Amino acid sequence: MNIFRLLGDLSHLASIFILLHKIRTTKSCAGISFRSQALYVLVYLTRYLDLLWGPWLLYNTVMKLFFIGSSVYVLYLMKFDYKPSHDMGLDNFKVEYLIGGSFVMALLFNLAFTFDEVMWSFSLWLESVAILPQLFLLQRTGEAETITTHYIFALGAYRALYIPNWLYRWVMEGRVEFIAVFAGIIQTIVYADFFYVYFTKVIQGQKFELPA
Amino acid sequence: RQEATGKDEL
Repeated sequence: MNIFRLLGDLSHLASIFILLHKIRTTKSCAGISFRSQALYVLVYLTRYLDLLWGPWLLYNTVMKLFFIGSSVYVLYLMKFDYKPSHDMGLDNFKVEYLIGGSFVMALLFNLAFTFDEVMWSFSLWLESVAILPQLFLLQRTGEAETITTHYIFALGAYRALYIPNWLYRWVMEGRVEFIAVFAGIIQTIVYADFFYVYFTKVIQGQKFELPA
Repeated sequence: RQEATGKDEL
């Protein structure tokens, strides 16, 4: 554990609390992509298969269960409690390509050609692009509630903070996991445009609006 | 494989 990893995980936790807070206070999931949320459920379920056989480190296990539980809970809220506020028509990014592409990448790049290793690699590639339906929805609506942008920022910052963590571990422990690092860099690049608008507008107190 | 960096991360 180092400061970058810890801050990354805290940022990930914060993103989920911000999302739940947004849904609860506005009583609406408008502007939130159901498709991205569903992809995160798939990411956590395939990443954390090792919950079935351990080893169960307390910190990791609590976090894994929380990520699975909260993402399923968000899907439930969107599907039932706040269904009418869901932007069904606009939230239509073709996730089949993201899932298919990630699966191909997992078949090509994995630590061993076994079910759990292919699923683990799949989860990393899928996570790297899982935000795309959300960013696509943002693009189509052209603007977003400030709290929604805070959610997306915290979620993006989490993986961005893992990059210095990997550099630190590479230097200090001599270990590096290329699949995780490469997918993590792709993930952070996917957020680049969003980060730019977030820093130049939202942080300055302006509304998140994309140029027409 | 358990010792791979990514395996003890989230």
